[in-house]
Amino acid sequence: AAVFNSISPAEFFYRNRHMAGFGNATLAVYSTVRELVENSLDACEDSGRLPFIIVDLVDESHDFVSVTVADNGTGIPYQHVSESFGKMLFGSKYDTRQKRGTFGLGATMAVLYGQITTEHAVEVHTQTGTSGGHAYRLLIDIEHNVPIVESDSTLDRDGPGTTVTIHIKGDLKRAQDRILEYLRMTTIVTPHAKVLLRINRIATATLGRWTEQLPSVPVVSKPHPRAADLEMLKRLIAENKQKSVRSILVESFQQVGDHTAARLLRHAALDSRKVGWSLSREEISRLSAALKSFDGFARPDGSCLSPVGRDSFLTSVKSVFPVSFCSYGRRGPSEWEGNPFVVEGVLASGDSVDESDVPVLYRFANKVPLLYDASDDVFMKVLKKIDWSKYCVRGARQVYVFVHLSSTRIPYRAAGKQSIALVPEIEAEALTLLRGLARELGKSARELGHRGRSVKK
Amino acid sequence: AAVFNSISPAEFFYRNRHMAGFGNATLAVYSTVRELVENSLDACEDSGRLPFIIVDLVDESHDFVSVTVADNGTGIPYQHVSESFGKMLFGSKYDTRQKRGTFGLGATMAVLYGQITTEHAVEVHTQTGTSGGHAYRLLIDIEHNVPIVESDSTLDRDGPGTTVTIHIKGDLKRAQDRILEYLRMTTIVTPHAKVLLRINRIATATLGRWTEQLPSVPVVSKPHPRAADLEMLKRLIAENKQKSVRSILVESFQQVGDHTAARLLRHAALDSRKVGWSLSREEISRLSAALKSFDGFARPDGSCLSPVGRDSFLTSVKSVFPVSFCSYGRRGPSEWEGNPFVVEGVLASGDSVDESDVPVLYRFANKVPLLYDASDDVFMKVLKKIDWSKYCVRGARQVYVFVHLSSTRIPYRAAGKQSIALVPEIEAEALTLLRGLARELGKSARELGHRGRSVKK
Ligand SMILES: Nc1ncnc2c1ncn2[C@@H]1O[C@H](COP(=O)(O)OP(=O)(O)OP(=O)(O)O)[C@@H](O)[C@H]1O
Ligand SMILES: Nc1ncnc2c1ncn2[C@@H]1O[C@H](COP(=O)(O)OP(=O)(O)OP(=O)(O)O)[C@@H](O)[C@H]1O
Ligand SMILES: [Mg+2]
Ligand SMILES: [Mg+2]
Repeated sequence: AAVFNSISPAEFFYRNRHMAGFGNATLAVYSTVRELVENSLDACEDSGRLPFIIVDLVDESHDFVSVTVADNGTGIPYQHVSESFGKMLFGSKYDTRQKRGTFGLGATMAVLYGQITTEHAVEVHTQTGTSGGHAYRLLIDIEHNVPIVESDSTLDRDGPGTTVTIHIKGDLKRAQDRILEYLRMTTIVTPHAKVLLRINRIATATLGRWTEQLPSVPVVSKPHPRAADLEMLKRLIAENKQKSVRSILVESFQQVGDHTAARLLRHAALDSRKVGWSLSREEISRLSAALKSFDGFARPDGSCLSPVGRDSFLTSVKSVFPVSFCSYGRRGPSEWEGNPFVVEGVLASGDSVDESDVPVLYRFANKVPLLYDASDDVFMKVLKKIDWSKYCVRGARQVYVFVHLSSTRIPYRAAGKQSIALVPEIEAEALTLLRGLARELGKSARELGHRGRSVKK
Repeated sequence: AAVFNSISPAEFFYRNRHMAGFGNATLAVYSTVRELVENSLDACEDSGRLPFIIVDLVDESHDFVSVTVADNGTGIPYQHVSESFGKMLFGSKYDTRQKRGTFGLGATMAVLYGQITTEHAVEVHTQTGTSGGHAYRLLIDIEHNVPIVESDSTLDRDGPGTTVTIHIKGDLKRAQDRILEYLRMTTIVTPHAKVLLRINRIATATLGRWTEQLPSVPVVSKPHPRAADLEMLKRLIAENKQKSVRSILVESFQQVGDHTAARLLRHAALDSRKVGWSLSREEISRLSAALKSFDGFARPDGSCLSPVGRDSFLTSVKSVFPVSFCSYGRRGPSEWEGNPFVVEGVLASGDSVDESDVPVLYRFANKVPLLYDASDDVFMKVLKKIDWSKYCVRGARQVYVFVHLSSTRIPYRAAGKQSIALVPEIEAEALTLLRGLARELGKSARELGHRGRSVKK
């Protein structure tokens, strides 16, 4: 007879670690650095300080690598450290604000991979603004998805922040170049960060700080009505049982005033005075259908987002790449299934290294560089839709395209955060953005051509 | 201050349903059919009966679709029905035997999507060989990942099997062709199945049964030593605390006899008489490294796998495609990270519909057709590595390549089961397989060319 049982989220991601970016030794080192650096940058931005991150990679014997990431961020409150690193689907980023982190998995995946490939526990040193320093050594009980604290002591630190050290089996030599590229790309979309990379204790690269301008701080915004599936409506109604469905709509959602609420309720054939708890599933379903199909909403509120911004993005691209022409564009805020988003882009051109008639594409999502799995990505699809030969002087200049998606939810294809799914609204905005940037490139190429010709005469 | 909390697996896949194949209305209908049909086929094969599956798709008003899948399989034991459909990470397929299902997510994802887009609960009618029939109406409490049973009654059925009906918001017109193709491809790798597709109650297609030959029944095999990471070793040792490490190796793993165990322990610098509970983490780590790096193991035991097989595969391809040349090949059993696998392929050619110099590729994993996300797939990569112009007479004939991966674990890129990650061992075997099949195609094309010429003279 069949044996039925349930597995914990940690057991699921242990068995399917391929999906989370921990499928092989090279990718595991890269993913460990990525997950820790992204946590550090989220924490630095929450602290309001200019981020300073130190990444230490040390080659140990027999294909073992130790990865240490230190930051000057908020630190982790004492009582949450063990679960932050020893429990899957746990974290502080589950609200609707743009952040790099979103799943509650990353740090714990790195701990899990380190624990199944080496005998070392993870070491976390942390201090918040309101506490002294703490040092922890942690493991994860995979079957039960709970942390195992090996040691927990106080520690003297020189200020708030977090330092995490994880030992993993990995191929540092192979992962090294990708890690450097990842850190360099990180400063493109996080130009106010300074990142120091040390390999085997030798300073290999100092990247950034390209600007001291802090990015805007995203604030939690009300959900957009287009996100209202039956589950979300059920939860909002449960929190406002006594209220009328009209006031639930106006108070819970953004872009819904009295007038719009009246129209929506007429559309759903619902009496606006009906109280929350009296709505049947069938009525909630009609309300969800009305919200999803209504196309009269104003643009979504972009205050939950934090794009890079024109000045910072142009500055960082010019600081990292040898470019002479550089142009910025931005679309949105729009929404996909009720998730507000903005797409920004920089198109730059510089002297050509090798002949290429398609621009080099660099993709970013919520300030995370996406370096793998480009073929199925929505931005790659958009890049290929454009006939670049119309806009570029072939072969004369190398063209770079940087595209950054900011959203309260990124439609990643897998938990390893490398590729964005083909969402029509995102694809449409990105296409308009890139076409606009391509036209500017074409205009500048013609002007350059004119100037070139006038000089040659 | 940051607010920390944990989310349930259902909440995680609710927020990130893109990753599980439920990202848009067309894909949702396709994925619902796929998840239910795969469950049905697993159950039929467990029952030992020839599978007969009926798929009913009904267009309801306003973009709503009802999906009903009925099978003559084992049925679901009474006390496990609610969790099978109302709890993520729950199921009966967590052992190391080849099956279509592996995550414990599929059916529950379909229930979740139906529940957040329509007011209907899922209906499950089921009967096992040892019970009467039961009828359930279920929902899932997403925040807590537990089922909500709306109704539970006895039901008269004409024998064991299961019928599931889910209502979802979806675009049936758009999904219809893909669903038909999916079912047709299903019969290629499950040729002993008969599938009836009805759309709006009209019989649209009857597919299969191409053979009455049952596939081999996979049995649970011992883990392969190359799968021994520290977590697996820790669990095996915990179950055998009193035993010597030598007998733990010999009894727990396949392909490890006394002689091999002695060599491995020497390699790990461990005394073979040491008892399980006395091993330190450091010693377990040395043992894992020795097992992972040892290259003297015999071929893995393939009894946990159930390939399609030469006769069945050739029969099914010829039954579905208009082909005149058809050749079969198979590699393995080999292992990837200790997971046994076999790669089978059929290369066929028939009259050409349109000019194409690259064969049309059909991918399968554990008898599941993979119709989406081909660009990043390991088999697509291998297909492109071969210079087909060397083997095919260009344009004269349409060439089809069917590749099927059987394994105790499929390295899917995401939970939506559409694309296989680039695992070196799988890539290497698939390349050898396809080269062999391509050579046979070349040979047959030359023979045909000779015959053609001799006729023309
Ligand atoms: N360097 C750090 N500074 C401050 N807080 C941190 C740091 N690293 C981890 N955390 C805390 O630990 C939690 C869990 O981190 P983890 O990476 O597992 O998940 P996440 O960042 O929330 O989401 P994701 O899986 O998308 O990365 C975070 O939400 C954050 O609150
Ligand atoms: N038609 C069916 N006949 C018999 N058992 C079934 C059927 N459908 C579902 N089940 C049972 O319900 C369990 C859960 O199904 P579900 O699809 O969610 O997960 P799974 O098939 O185990 O894995 P996966 O997520 O990879 O599909 C199965 O393991 C199986 O035991
Ligand atoms: Mg994180
Ligand atoms: Mg299933």
